[in-house]
Amino acid sequence: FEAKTSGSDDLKAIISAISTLVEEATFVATAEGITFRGMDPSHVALIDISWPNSAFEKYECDSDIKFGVRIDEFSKLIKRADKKDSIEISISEQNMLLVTVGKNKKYKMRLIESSATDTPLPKIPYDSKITLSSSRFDKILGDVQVVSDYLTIHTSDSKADFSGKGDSGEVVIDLEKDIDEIGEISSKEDSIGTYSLEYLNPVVKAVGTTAGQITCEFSSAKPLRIEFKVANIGRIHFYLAPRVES
Amino acid sequence: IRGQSSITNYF
Repeated sequence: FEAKTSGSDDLKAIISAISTLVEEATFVATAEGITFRGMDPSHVALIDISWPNSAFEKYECDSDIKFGVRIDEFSKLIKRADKKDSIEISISEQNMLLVTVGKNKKYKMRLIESSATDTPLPKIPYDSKITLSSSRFDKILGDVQVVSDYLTIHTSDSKADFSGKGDSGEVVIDLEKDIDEIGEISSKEDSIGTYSLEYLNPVVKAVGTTAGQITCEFSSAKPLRIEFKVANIGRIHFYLAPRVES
Repeated sequence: IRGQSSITNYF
């Protein structure tokens, strides 16, 4: 198995997103590419990543392989890459991950026993969909966070608003007013869902500007799915379970 | 009362 990226931004974004949920990550490499799927320890959020072979400068995988890494250690190595540096990974016979950063930095990192289980994906319908720039979404989360720990998303016909309510006050952000930065709003059914900023904020910051656009899909009191559109990567899906009336 | 649900409830 051998994979070489062109540039380091995508891998940094992926590792950073995963680091918001887990300390140890198991990746699966097949001839098709590299995948990761995992939940945070409290099973509130799930990340599903599929990175196709076509997105790599060089990719070779003769037989399926699982490899586990400590995310903080892997992240430290990846961060030594400049934006344009390629990162090449392969696995040695001694169960070490060989990481070549740029032209001349050759790291060896100990792999961990992979505790991978087959995590399914939530099976849910998505009634509503909002596409907007990731920087706009990041600002909205900041706007809501000053009064609340939770973001409420509400769609009605083809209108949407984000809101938050806390002890000190509340805020409503009407998306119709800044249509320039909103790509698309659609709803098959009026939907309202409330989601924890404790999980949303870190992942949106982690993927940051690497994702130009994001798509939020949800239904009333059902998980939110955010798709981050990162140029070279097939799929980064972040699922977040809702706050519900109990 | 509001509570945090688990993603596994939706598998």
